[in-house]
Amino acid sequence: IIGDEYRWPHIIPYVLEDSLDLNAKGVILNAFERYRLKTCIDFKPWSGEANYVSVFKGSGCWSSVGNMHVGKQELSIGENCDRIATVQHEFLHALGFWHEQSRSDRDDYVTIVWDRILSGREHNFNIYNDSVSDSLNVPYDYSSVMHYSKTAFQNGTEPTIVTRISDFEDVIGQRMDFSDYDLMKLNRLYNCSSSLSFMDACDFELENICGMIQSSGDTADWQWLSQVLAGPENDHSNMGQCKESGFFMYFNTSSVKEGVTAMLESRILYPKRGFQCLEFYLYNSGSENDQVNIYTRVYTASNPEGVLTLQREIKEIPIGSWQLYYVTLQVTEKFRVAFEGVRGPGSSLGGLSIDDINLSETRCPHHIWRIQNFTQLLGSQNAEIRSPPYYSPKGYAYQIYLNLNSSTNVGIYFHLISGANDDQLQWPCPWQQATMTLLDQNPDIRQRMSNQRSITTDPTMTNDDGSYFWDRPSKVGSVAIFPNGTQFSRGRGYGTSAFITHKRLISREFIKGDDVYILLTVEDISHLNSTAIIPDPVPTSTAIVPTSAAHNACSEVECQNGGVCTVHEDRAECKCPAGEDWWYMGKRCEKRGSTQDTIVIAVASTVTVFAVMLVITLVSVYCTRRKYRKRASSKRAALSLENQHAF
Amino acid sequence: LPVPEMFVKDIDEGTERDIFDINEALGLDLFEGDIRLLMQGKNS
Repeated sequence: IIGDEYRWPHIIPYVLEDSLDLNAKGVILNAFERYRLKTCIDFKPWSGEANYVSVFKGSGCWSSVGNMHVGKQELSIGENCDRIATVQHEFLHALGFWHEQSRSDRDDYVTIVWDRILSGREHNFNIYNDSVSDSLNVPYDYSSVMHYSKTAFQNGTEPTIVTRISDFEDVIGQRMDFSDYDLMKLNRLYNCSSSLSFMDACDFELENICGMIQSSGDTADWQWLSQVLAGPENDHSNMGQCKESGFFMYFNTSSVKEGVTAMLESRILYPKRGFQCLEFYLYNSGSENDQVNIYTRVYTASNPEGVLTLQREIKEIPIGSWQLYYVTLQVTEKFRVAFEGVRGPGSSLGGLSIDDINLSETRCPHHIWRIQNFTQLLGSQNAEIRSPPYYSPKGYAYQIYLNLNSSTNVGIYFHLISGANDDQLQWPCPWQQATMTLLDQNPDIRQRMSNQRSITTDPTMTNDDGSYFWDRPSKVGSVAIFPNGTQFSRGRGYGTSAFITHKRLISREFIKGDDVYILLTVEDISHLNSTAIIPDPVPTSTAIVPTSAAHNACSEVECQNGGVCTVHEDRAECKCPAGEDWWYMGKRCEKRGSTQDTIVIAVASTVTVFAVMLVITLVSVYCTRRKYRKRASSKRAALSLENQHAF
Repeated sequence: LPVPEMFVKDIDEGTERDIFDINEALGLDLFEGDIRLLMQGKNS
């Protein structure tokens, strides 16, 4: 939308209203993380700013377009809207974006079939001319998260939007993540040149190897190559699709003795948030005992040469394929990341290779489920795949079930299973949010359009027979057997049959080297039940901690007129809503103020002061005149007596 | 083939519902499907 008045500040104040489902709150915070990674837009809990976004559970999913300067600007994430791309879509509206197909040049790219549109819904296919809406010199985007799908407002089964290039017919309407052009437009509109959480991405395509350096303290070097006889045959970035390109870094362990090391260090990096996620692919064509160690070199005033700290030892690297790894870091000072290849015992005919490094100040997924030979699975009938068992940080055991049976959609479900800690855990399982991500394996984290869904365990949810859905699997689950023959109990699954369509699954880089990765995170989000404003993630590992004290303090305080309770120095305080010319005040936001009141007070004060001054002046004049009159009359009396006496 | 109800609960009930489907099913007639106009004509 054209007009600077519609822009928000780069840090948008927000409130997550209590009406929101807990799963929705978690999803919204995850959506904010995508903005922080890929744009210069950040979000902060509202602390009294004139205008803020109030996210609540209304009827449906909707938003206004742009900053309306109304103080509290509502954005609804209602039932079934708690999907990350839906939240991204609604916030793009709030940031000033219309739908992609309402562009002035829309008819050059798609045909709207008017007689297939539901009667009375034709207005949903409006076009804005270029004096109202600016496409910011970005081409029409079929893959925009702001585009409708072909079935929008149809009155039958035939598409209402037909793309002029037929290959895009099933592309429009994606709800995975920002497209490249979405980001280009957003970053142009808000003059973005950097983001809060992105640090570096390197696919080693250029000879400068992204400014990485070979350490001088080691005995061997990493080589910049595009192919190794013993493997890999090609890099991970392009998978051999581009001739004369596709490079990676290689440490030849076959040419060195046991114990020899080669260290490759990144350029200097400057952290902002204090927690990082390092992601990269490794290929091993050497010995099974070769390993890679990840170090950080942190520079401080007392250690200008940098302190080298071992962060992770990676052993048993699979032979003969690229494998994805994540390493969590917590660095608060300027630093480098170092990859150390170590020649282990045993014979080696090849070596270790690294490619597609990404470093960001985000949280790493807790688990990676790698599914190999995926194309074969996708084409086979009765394809049901179950992940290995995993444990959440709280100790709950779980398993993921991927259903490939449908010819159009892929389903994904989360199951609680019996585990070693079940006797110590709370049942029914309360408020654990499972986030399942199908990874788009684009080499650059900023260009990925990963498909993500989250579900949350509600301890009050019941089955048809009255039993608790998330109760202990050994109580409510059914018996199942792992491939190794171990028997266990599996609870009922919760998820979606429409996780992703087959057509989208084979697009992008979801399947790469015939591998698919499902990233899994299960975290306790019960703290989001609190009405306290959620703090930004901080350097400590416990990112979101409104604490039970916050909950207790606020449970005794009721803020009026839409005020929000927050805890400051262990005391509950009400943050009162305010607009441009009005505000609420008082301990409980019980009093209303406005600029009109101020004007009245100022005028009244002025008039009062004027009146008092006038009274004082009049009294002073009266008293002075009276005094001089008295003096004058006594002088006259004395003068007449003198004269009498003289005569 | 749908997964039997006894094994899993499908939050999407077998269909992919987009934003405008959700709003339409609720009987909402929002501008362009999911845009709320705060003041008459201000956004447009």
